[in-house]
Amino acid sequence: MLELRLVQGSLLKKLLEAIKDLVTDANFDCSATGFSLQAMDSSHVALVSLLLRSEAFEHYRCDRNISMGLNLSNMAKVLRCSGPDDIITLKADDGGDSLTFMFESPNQDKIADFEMKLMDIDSEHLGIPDTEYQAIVRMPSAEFARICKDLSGIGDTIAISVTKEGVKFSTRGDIGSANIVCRQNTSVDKPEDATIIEMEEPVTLTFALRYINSFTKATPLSNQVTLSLSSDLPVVVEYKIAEMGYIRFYLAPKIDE
Amino acid sequence: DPRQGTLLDFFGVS
Repeated sequence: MLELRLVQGSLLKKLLEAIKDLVTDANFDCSATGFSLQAMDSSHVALVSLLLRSEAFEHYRCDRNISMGLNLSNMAKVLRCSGPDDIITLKADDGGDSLTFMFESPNQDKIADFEMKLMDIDSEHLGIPDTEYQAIVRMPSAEFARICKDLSGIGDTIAISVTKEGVKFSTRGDIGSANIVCRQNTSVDKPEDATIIEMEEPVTLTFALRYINSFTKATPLSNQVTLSLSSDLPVVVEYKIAEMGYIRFYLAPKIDE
Repeated sequence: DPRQGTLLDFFGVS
């Protein structure tokens, strides 16, 4: 028996909006730790890993580990039927072939339930080692989204370069080129407005901009985004969900040959 | 031009 009651139901809605265009079908895994997902896009260039810890739920019952295959676009459609302040409860029976979503309005005057059929999905689970990254940049998520959107009007790739001077985002295309530099800035009124750069070594990596732009759909989940970069590794773009969990995107870089 | 890497170039399937 699975029963998960999420008072801040809009979190689940925002998570689905953030991943539904990147991944078509995926398995949601439920265990004592929490509600999680790891899935790659069809070309194996990008991966999303998300976790809502069991503590994020007002009620969390998961009698045994369960993996539920769902079409994410359909799941997003179901979640769009919930109100912005609704409490969302997920329910599934052991050995069942469906997942029920229950939406309760905050004053309990409307209760809706939607049942979705589960799918069998063969998915490759990647082992992602814990790594010390050469550079970690924390910055306002809205600023990062703005930069990616602006650069995508100029080119198809984004070079992210971290030096002592700051973090530089660059692109070039048929009409020309663009460079945007953000310097460390901790003298802000609100901590979420800070830009913090921790650098062990300078690093430059180049990525396909359309993937990074897709990751920024997670912006409503967090005021800050963290970029973790090392020369020979995929970048990690992480949005922390308060004390409740995270959504991380991994993106393979362009490789010089 | 550099080629687009895949995650399988970096991470193993567990």
